[in-house]
Amino acid sequence: QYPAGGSSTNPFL
Amino acid sequence: VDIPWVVKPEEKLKFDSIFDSLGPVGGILTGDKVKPVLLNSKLPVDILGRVWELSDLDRDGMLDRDEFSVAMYLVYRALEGEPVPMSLPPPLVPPSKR
Repeated sequence: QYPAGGSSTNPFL
Repeated sequence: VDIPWVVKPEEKLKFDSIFDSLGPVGGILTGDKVKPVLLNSKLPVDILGRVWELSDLDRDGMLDRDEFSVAMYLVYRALEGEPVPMSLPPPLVPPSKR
């Protein structure tokens, strides 16, 4: 669901 | 490192019961399950974003039981007017992650 690395693992960004 | 975790056992019990009430799958809560709970604190989204950054220690977009406790701890402290740190102080890192 989320790409590895990067801040897109943060649901608030 | 032999520092006690700042999350006290009685607080951990409270956070664990919230964690369990959110329906973790495989002992893990996804971001979309945790997000409404944190938003419920009414803290600004940029603060909550930092709380997430600090508590999702393995950066997988999900929180396990200990990571969730860190998030809740930071939210409760923020509600008491304490600033959310820019990086996680060692006593806040769960013993299981050191």
